[in-house]
Amino acid sequence: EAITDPVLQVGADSTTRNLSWMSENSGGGEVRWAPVNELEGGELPADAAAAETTDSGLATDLKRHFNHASMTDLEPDTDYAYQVGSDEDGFTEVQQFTTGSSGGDDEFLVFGDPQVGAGGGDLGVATGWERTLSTAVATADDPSFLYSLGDQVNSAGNQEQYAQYLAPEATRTIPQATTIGNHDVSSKAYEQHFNRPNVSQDHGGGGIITSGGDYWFIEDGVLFLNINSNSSDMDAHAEFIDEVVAEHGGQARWTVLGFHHSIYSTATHWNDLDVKRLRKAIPPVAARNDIDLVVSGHDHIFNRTFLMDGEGKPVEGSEAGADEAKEDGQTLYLTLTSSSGSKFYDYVPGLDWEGKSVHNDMPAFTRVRVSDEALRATTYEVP
Amino acid sequence: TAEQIDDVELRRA
Repeated sequence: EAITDPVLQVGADSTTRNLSWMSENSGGGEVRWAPVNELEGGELPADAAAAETTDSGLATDLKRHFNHASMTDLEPDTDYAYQVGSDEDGFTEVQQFTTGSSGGDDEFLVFGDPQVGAGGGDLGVATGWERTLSTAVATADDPSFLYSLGDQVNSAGNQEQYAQYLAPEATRTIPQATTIGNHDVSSKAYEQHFNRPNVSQDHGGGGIITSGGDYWFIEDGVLFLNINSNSSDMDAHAEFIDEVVAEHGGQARWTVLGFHHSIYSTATHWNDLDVKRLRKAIPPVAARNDIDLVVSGHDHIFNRTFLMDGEGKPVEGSEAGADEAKEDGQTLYLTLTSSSGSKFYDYVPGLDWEGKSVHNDMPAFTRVRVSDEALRATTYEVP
Repeated sequence: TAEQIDDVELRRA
């Protein structure tokens, strides 16, 4: 196959979908798309929309080439067909996706640490990831996107692990957003495989051979902020969050922050130096920007906090029940467990922020339903 | 089969 690893991704908002793929040859890459009702015998029409790559170059394996492109001006509630490739390499088979409603009730799916390649036996882990993902898609009602909270792979430059992470069909039919984990950071492979919208050039950036970059997007009427928690420059992350919320918070009904290293986990990493640094820096930024929900991974255990305040303290009277009514400046934090089952960490009881923990070493996912009135996070395990 | 382990609805007070 001349074209490999195609990934459908979120764009800056629901009118845009990003794509990335690897190609045998360099240059000439493009994405072509059209509404499904314009397909002719299953093929895209000659006058299908097309867009050239916005970024491309030699892949980290020094053999293939990475390609990024975007489909733009998409209409809501519409079935689209697309393919990526080039004249030289040929094009992928036509794939389909559906755009979401505009401002109605929506939902998205969240996954912790697929970490394909960890825990011994790549095949079992890849199978576990595929099973959780397909179960989640079957459980949800037309999820608008998939949100993976970092450590997609175990070894940052391992292309086989990326191929396994990207193998499920949903990779090509439901947009996804990713977070950069500590296992993803030490290679440019992450930046090459994923075409993220609105990546900051000045906040959370990677290095010459490492990946990084804080970024944001709006989907389901929610402003999603995504920071590279491998980067220890907390002032830069805070500036990014302050600036994006000031500029775009008014366009969204809720604000969600995602990053890899959970600051309120109930497992082994809770006392790590990098986690403690984040735990000091994030709560005041979350409070002053009225971030509603924070989602993280890293500790391979599921928990949720009480409502938390800007000093990192549980809000008095917060019960961690089925309903949480927040005042401005209060935030709920979720830590997601492994979605593949590749590994789990030991439960640490008695931490101040623990509202509820589930620590039975089962892969799980979280379904978040969005309406004007509520963000409802329902978590399921996949035995 | 997925089995529910948590459910929380976050609203504004």
